[in-house]
Amino acid sequence: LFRSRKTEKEFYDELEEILVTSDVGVTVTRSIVDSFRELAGRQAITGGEALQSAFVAFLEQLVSRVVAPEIGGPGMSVLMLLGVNGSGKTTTAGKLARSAAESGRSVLLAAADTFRAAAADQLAEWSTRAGVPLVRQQAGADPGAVVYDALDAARARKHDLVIVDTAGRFHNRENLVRELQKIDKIVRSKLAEGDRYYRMIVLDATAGTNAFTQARSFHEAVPLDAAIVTKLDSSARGGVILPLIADLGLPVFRIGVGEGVDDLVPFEGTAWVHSLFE
Amino acid sequence: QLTARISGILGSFGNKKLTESNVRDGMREVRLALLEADVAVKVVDDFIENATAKALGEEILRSVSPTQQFIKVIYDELVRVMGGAGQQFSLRKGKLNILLCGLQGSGKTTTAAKIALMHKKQYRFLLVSADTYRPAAMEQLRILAGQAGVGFFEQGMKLNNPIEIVRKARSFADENGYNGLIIDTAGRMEVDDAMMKEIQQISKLVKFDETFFVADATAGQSIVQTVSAFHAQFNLTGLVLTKFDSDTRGGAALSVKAVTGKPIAWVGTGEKLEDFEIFYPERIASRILG
Ligand SMILES: Nc1nc2c(ncn2[C@@H]2O[C@H](COP(=O)(O)OP(=O)(O)OP(=O)(O)O)[C@@H](O)[C@H]2O)c(=O)[nH]1
Ligand SMILES: Nc1nc2c(ncn2[C@@H]2O[C@H](COP(=O)(O)OP(=O)(O)OP(=O)(O)O)[C@@H](O)[C@H]2O)c(=O)[nH]1
Ligand SMILES: [Mg+2]
Ligand SMILES: [Mg+2]
Repeated sequence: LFRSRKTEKEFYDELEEILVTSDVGVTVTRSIVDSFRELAGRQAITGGEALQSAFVAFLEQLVSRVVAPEIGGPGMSVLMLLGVNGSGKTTTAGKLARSAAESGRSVLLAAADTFRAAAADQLAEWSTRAGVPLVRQQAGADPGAVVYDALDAARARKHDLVIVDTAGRFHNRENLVRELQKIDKIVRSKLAEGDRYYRMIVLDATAGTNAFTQARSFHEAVPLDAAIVTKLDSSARGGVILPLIADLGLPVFRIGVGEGVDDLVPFEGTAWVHSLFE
Repeated sequence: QLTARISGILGSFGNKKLTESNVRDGMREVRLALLEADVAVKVVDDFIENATAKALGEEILRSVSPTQQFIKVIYDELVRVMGGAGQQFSLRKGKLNILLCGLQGSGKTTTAAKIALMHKKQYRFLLVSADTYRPAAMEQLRILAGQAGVGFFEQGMKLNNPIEIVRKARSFADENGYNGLIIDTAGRMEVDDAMMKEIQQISKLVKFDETFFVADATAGQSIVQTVSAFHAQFNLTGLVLTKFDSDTRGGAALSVKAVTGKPIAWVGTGEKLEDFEIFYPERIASRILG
């Protein structure tokens, strides 16, 4: 995408096109480019090619500003996945369960989506693929009750990682956000000294700037520790990652790159930045 | 707000016409507004070009402010591109075969049941899941079909070949008096050649009266590439936009419409099967403009 031999104006025009078409958002793009222009001015960087390599370095530095949490600790770890409808939470829960089980952890899955048709059945298939047990209740049960039971079971059976899958919900649906806050409160009430709790938003890379609105909104309702960006095997480039890191200070914990159980990989900032310009 | 920004720019012009210079200034704001609404860059550029041509040569009316007039030109052009006011989508009478396709998680399975619920007085529907990939996809559609009070092709649940499922479902529908067939397919990406080949094969098994691309209203820039590929490989006849109950401005609606030229039939406005409405260009136009 970055052609060689270009003028400064050509560079900045191409740059805005690349970032906006990558779903960084036009407002965020302009503020990032303005910061870069200021830096380029101060460092007296001139010419299309020099600006190009300086900008790549600038973005690499930006994305390395926050580091993804390591899941683990002396006690039990609870990882709750939340996000809007269809973003990939259930699939991601399955993938996470599998990789944690493979690295020797004792994992328990909790089907806290008691609303959507066949949600628990879907997670049940994933629990089989991951080779880990699942706590579920009947459709229409209180999601908080599922989580309560799951944490009791995890404590009793000495699981060291509980992965909670929640129902899809939009951040502008007040009653659903309140339900999420209620689930969150129940988790926190069941934690003991030494336990760790991670709340992660699952964002769809094929979404536009609403993905950032989702992250910002949910972060205000339930403080997030990280994001997982799915469907990066699509033609979308996941530009939401830039404002996520720059504006919200949220790290990207993993990225989803397919529908198979192993298609969840660590986020590598440098590789991702380079992918924007491929 | 766009109106405030435009009036800040156009302010008070005493000219009889919207001049090229103040139209260009105004269009810069419109371009920004459309990009912020997630309309694809190329679609924005084409829209601005056409809207500019319309805005120039507009005589300034004495009864409205230049800002109101400018906004009206933009709004009217957006409504026109989105399908025009008063245009209503309707399904063919008699026997009806519908194929649903789209990206992963866009809302196809839910939409299959919504379409059936909305039209069950006119057709006896059989819902068919050709999704042999997603865990519990068939169970999901089975439950939703039950909630909608329409038929579901249960035999498909024992089969693991989408082609075979669609063939057997078509015969089953014919033999059992179903005159509405809705085929739900697995989510897929246009960059997945094998899956695009599969949906192409499925599209030839039945004479589909409608092939709908189901798009998430929150979709971003790459939806243009996706829907172009789908449309190029087998003819889409219409579009469904889901998740309009989110707070997205929904620029994806303009993008998919501009790229395919096909009508947007319905919009999804929630998770319940009743949350399904006929598409009105005027509503979406105001929303996109913010
Ligand atoms: N290609 C691809 N598909 C994915 C990825 N992650 C999830 N999916 C697919 O996206 C679709 C939705 O995934 P789900 O896991 O059901 O999403 P969800 O967030 O749990 O959905 P709800 O519970 O309905 O809100 C499924 O078809 C998944 O296979 C990914 O990284 N790549
Ligand atoms: N809020 C809202 N949610 C919707 C709407 N339409 C569908 N959903 C939800 O979006 C999620 C995905 O819907 P599905 O019907 O499973 O999507 P799909 O396209 O069949 O997904 P795949 O088969 O995995 O590709 C579910 O949680 C649905 O309840 C809508 O209009 N509004
Ligand atoms: Mg789910
Ligand atoms: Mg489906």
